[in-house]
Amino acid sequence: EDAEIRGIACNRDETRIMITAVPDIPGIAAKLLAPLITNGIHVDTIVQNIAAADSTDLTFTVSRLDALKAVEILRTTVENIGGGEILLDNTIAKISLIGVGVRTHTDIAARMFQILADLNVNILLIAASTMRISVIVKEEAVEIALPALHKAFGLDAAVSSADNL
Amino acid sequence: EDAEIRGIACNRDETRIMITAVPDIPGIAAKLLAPLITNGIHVDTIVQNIAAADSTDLTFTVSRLDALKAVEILRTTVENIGGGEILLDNTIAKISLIGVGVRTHTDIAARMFQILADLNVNILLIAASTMRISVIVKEEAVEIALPALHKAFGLDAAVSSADNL
Ligand SMILES: C[C@@H](O)[C@H](N)C(=O)O
Ligand SMILES: C[C@@H](O)[C@H](N)C(=O)O
Repeated sequence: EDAEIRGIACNRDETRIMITAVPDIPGIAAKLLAPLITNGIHVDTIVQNIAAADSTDLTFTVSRLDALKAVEILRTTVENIGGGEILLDNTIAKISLIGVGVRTHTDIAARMFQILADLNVNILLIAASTMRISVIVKEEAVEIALPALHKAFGLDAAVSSADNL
Repeated sequence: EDAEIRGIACNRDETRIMITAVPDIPGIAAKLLAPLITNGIHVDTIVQNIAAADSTDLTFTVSRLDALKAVEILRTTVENIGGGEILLDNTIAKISLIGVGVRTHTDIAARMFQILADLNVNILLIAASTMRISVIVKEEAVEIALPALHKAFGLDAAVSSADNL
């Protein structure tokens, strides 16, 4: 029986940094990301939801080694743009279903969310689009979530999971 | 000169639906998505940022034809889970850079955001992870943003853009 997705990636070396209340005007995302680039910090996932009013939150993940440096760099920028707080969480992990087809995408996302729900795992963040469904969960949830997801999607854990796919 | 990414996908047939103030507890994402699936609605992008307190917002995109049906279906669920409002915007478009390598991911995201900033295009939503950087912008911005992005990333617009990659 074919696997429905190409694999599951799990990244346990992640710190989630959220900058709250960033002005929702052109140029802000660029201003926040640029200094991280010039300082050689690799940013993995970036999520920003729709602003309800004039501001929104911007979240991204970096490796745990880079986290404090990233926060230091961000402090100046956040002050300049008139953002809110910089909130850090290094007790998280990212799980991504990869190689998800366009046609099965919605169904697979729903099933992933249900599996996590059944395990009482709280989904802290979602970034899902064609090809890839990523969620952030507490790192201790990985132990039960990962095997359940491998099983549900017909994957051999040894073959298909990778620490940074 | 090789293109730095595989292509740029632009989807102009999108409605953004945001459910505000959904409880940040296990099972909520699953409850919201499931009825859409059973009703045959294809959900494209799903974004949920970190909850600042006990609740967060959940956004997803559907085709414009499905939008009103999706909202109808969601009303019941949102009431059951104790969520907030269902906010709709059908004046948006999604632009995705696809086939972005892990190593160049951060740099490419920063450049994409800068290009949009230079064009004074407001980024309404971001869902970026390895392989794919997606943003939502006002649909009228596509006209200036898409050619600029193709040019910046060394792509031939005719060859590499697709309405639903
Ligand atoms: C919040 C941030 O994404 C802003 N809207 C921008 O375009 O840069
Ligand atoms: C908000 C929603 O994602 C919730 N945390 C859940 O796990 O379902």
